[in-house]
Amino acid sequence: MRTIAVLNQKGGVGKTTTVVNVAAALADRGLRVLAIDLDPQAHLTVHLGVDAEQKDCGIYKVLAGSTSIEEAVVQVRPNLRLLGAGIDLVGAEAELVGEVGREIILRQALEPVKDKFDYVLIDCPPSLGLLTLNALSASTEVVIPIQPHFLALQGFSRLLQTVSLVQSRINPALRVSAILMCMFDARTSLSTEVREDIEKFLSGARNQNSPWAGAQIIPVHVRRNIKLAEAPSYGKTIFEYEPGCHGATDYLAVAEFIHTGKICG
Amino acid sequence: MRTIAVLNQKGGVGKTTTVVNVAAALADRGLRVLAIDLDPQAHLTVHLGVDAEQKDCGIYKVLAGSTSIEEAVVQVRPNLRLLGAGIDLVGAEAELVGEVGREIILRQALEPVKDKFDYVLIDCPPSLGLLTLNALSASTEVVIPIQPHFLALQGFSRLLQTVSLVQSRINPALRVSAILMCMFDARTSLSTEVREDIEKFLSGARNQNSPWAGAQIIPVHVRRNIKLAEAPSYGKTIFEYEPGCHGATDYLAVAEFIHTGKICG
Ligand SMILES: Nc1ncnc2c1ncn2[C@@H]1O[C@H](COP(=O)(O)OP(=O)(O)OP(=O)(O)O)[C@@H](O)[C@H]1O
Ligand SMILES: Nc1ncnc2c1ncn2[C@@H]1O[C@H](COP(=O)(O)OP(=O)(O)OP(=O)(O)O)[C@@H](O)[C@H]1O
Ligand SMILES: [Mg+2]
Ligand SMILES: [Mg+2]
Repeated sequence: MRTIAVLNQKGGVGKTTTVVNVAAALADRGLRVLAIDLDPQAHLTVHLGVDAEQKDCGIYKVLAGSTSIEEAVVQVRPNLRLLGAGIDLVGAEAELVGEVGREIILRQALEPVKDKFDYVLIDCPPSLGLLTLNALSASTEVVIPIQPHFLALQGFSRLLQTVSLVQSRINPALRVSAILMCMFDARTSLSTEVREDIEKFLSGARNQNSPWAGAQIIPVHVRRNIKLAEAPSYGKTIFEYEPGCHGATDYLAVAEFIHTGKICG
Repeated sequence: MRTIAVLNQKGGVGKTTTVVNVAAALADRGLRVLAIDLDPQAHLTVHLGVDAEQKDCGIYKVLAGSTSIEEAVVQVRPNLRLLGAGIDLVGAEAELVGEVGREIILRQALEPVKDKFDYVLIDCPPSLGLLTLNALSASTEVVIPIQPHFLALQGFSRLLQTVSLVQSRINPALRVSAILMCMFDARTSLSTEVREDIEKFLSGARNQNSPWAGAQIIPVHVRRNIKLAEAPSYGKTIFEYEPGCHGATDYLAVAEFIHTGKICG
């Protein structure tokens, strides 16, 4: 089972869109996928067409210890199950802050279902708080979606520092596996400049012993495409909403690369 | 003095871009403007070309009570002063949580400079925590930038509830004055649909006694324009970077509307 935290504390960069569409593409290939919504905004839950207002949506009760993952998941598509977020998740960080081992609650809850899934994808909130620490402790890999804008780069080193802290103190297996350029617009030089900045940074890290030494920029970028922003209002993945658009082609290739390490087609 | 909190807990919707460019446009008209960076990401500070790594950047020391606003501000352009954020602001919320009257620290600090400025614009972090509560307690108005996407609408009612709580418990004068459509793309139906949703919501609120009963959508939208995303990497406002582009025209008209209630030209 590969457990991947999709994370960037900068808001609005494409985390949720990436989890929904990569999870759907992997499920379409026949892989058993669990998508976890760790964001109190519950956007992953809403995007997959599930009502986040229901109290018994799932992840909060798992973190509070009152139910197991097995009981809390809902099947949302063939091969795709969701551990959704409800409005009760808003208070979780404050409530868990005093718990012993508060960062590893999710990791322990995932133990019993390890052989039931091929992939676990975790949609993280736009912050580096306790919910995100739970995701990092439970994961073996981190995928970082990045919007190719200057301001979006500002927090990148803080994000890597947090990953490094979790790796050295809680989860030695954790590493940053990939960086995904989202909302990419090849017509503007800004997108290419930002990508070059990141490439330079990563090549400087190659020989170090850091959790991102092996990270690479996924060679497929997700182009800006309004259909990706329209799909959530229908509770649909991009493949259900507009299978022929750039968004669908791009996310299919991203999922292929994550699964096989190669670009398809 | 008009004190305006620019707020939306959804990340990446145009808060910082709005504060920088509206502040610059008002200052260009000869108005005395103070821009406050309340976001630990320090994007407003960076966007105006100031080094956020400096420890003595400002706002943290003001909230901690060790210096006054007068001593902490820096002049960044003619008529435009900045109360910047440094990396020390990251820990502020946790440190202030036990303080008596923790929500009104900024309001008290602003008292002595009330007659030195015509406008105070506060760039809020993408959350509804203690820093944002300080902004809401110190302000008379709230301007809400919105990206015209379905997911961006999800948190809108929670945002209004927070404003309402601050109004009823801490700051009775607070009201939502305007909603600004950012990154607007008139070619797609999504932008227009989202605007219509908000219009319907606001017209239903007209007769109520809520802090948003008088709110209106600013009749000028800020179109998506890559120059707005390029300007921060040079530490420039849009007027300095590319004065003839859509971004500059749009933000000039937005600032005019905020100041006069009319659309110029
Ligand atoms: N490639 C794209 N082209 C156009 N719109 C996109 C693209 N990817 C995502 N979007 C839209 O941009 C907005 C931000 O994306 P998304 O919600 O996935 O980001 P996020 O990082 O999960 O945000 P948050 O930090 O709030 O959780 C959404 O409205 C989404 O529909
Ligand atoms: N109208 C626009 N067209 C194109 N890009 C824009 C526009 N407005 C803002 N941007 C860019 O989009 C990104 C998000 O904008 P901005 O940082 O102002 O949002 P924010 O709400 O302040 O984000 P945060 O929640 O992280 O503080 C930035 O990279 C900015 O340069
Ligand atoms: Mg999200
Ligand atoms: Mg900002």
